[in-house]
Amino acid sequence: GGGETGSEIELVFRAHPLLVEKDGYSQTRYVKTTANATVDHLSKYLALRIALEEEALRGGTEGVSLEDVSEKQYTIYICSGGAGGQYTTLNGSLTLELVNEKYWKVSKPLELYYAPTKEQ
Amino acid sequence: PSEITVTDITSNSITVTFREARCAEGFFRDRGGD
Repeated sequence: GGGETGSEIELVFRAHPLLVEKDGYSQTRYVKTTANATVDHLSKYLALRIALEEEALRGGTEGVSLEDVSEKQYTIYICSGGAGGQYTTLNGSLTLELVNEKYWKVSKPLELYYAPTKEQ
Repeated sequence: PSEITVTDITSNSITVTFREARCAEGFFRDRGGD
């Protein structure tokens, strides 16, 4: 079940509809990775991709320093249903395989959401 | 639209590969028969 093909996970990744302002930049991302990837991997991947894309939009040529990229920059959510469209924060240590089994449980690509991590 | 970006990410000494496309068609598994 879930978005798995063997050990590969299919993800549909979008900006959180309530926590992220809509702009032309928040495109839907269609991602595939291995089932052992964690939420932290996904968060770090997103931080790197967004940093690279923002740099490209600015016309920058210096690239992105990996030291500026962290899994802490973004929080990953999954829709947990309910009338109010509730979203559950995913722990960084969870593998995507576990997210699929514990939260998603349907045979289609895993749908996740991201938003900048709120400062404590 | 046919472009796929491949990125390796390391966290806690484990490296995984992410592949990203702009659209699902032709990229995700066809679930029409499921």
